[in-house]
Amino acid sequence: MNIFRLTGDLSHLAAIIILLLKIWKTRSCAGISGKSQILFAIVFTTRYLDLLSSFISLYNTSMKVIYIGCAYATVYLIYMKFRATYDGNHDSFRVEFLVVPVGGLAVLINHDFSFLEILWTFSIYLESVAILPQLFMISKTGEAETITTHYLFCLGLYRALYIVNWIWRYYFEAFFDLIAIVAGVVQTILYCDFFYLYVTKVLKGKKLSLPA
Amino acid sequence: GFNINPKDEL
Repeated sequence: MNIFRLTGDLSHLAAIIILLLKIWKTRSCAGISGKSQILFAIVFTTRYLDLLSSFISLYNTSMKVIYIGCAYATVYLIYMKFRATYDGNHDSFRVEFLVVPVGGLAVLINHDFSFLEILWTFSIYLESVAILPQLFMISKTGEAETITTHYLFCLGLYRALYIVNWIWRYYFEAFFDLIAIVAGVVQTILYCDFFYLYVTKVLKGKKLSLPA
Repeated sequence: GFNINPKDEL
C-alpha cells in the first residue's frame, strides 16, 4: 500500500458516499444516471467475486464489501425508493453498446482464459467506460448540480491517483498490470474535459452549465 | 522479475 493508492481508494469512497447522501438528503436522484450506477454495481460484483476465494487483508475485504453494498444501495434508491424522481428520459445512453464490446474484449484480451479472470477483466474494461451514461446525461441536459460535479471530481481524482500509484509500484515494487493500466488511463482521459469545466466553473462558484 | 497482476488493488 502506498499513499497514492490509499488516497485514491478514499477518494473513490468519498465519491460513492457523496452520491448516496445527495440522493438521500434531497430525496431525489434528478440528474443522476441510473444506468451508470447499474454499470458500477456490475463492475464491483464481477470484480470482487474473489471475496469468496482469496483473502488479501482486512482493509481489502472491508473496502470491497462497502463498495458493493453502497453500489446496490444507490441502485435501490434510484430505481425503487426515489423512482419518481428518476429522469429516465434524459438517461438514454445505450448501454448495450458498452457492455457487448467490453464483454467481447474481455474474452479476447485477458491474462488467463478462466471464468474468474475473464469476469475480472470484464470489470476492469467496463469500469473504464461506466461513467459515459452519466457524462452523456449531463451533455444532454446541458447542466449538472454542483453536488453531482463534486461526485464526478472525486471519481476522476481516484482514477488519476491510481495512475500515480502504478508509476510508484512500477519503480518501487516491480509491479505492473498492463490491462489495468491501459483501461485506467482510458478512464482518466474520459474525465479530462470534465476536470477542465470543474476547475474553470465549479471551483469559481458557478454552476456547471454547458453552452447550448 | 516483474510481479504481474496479483489483484491486491480495489
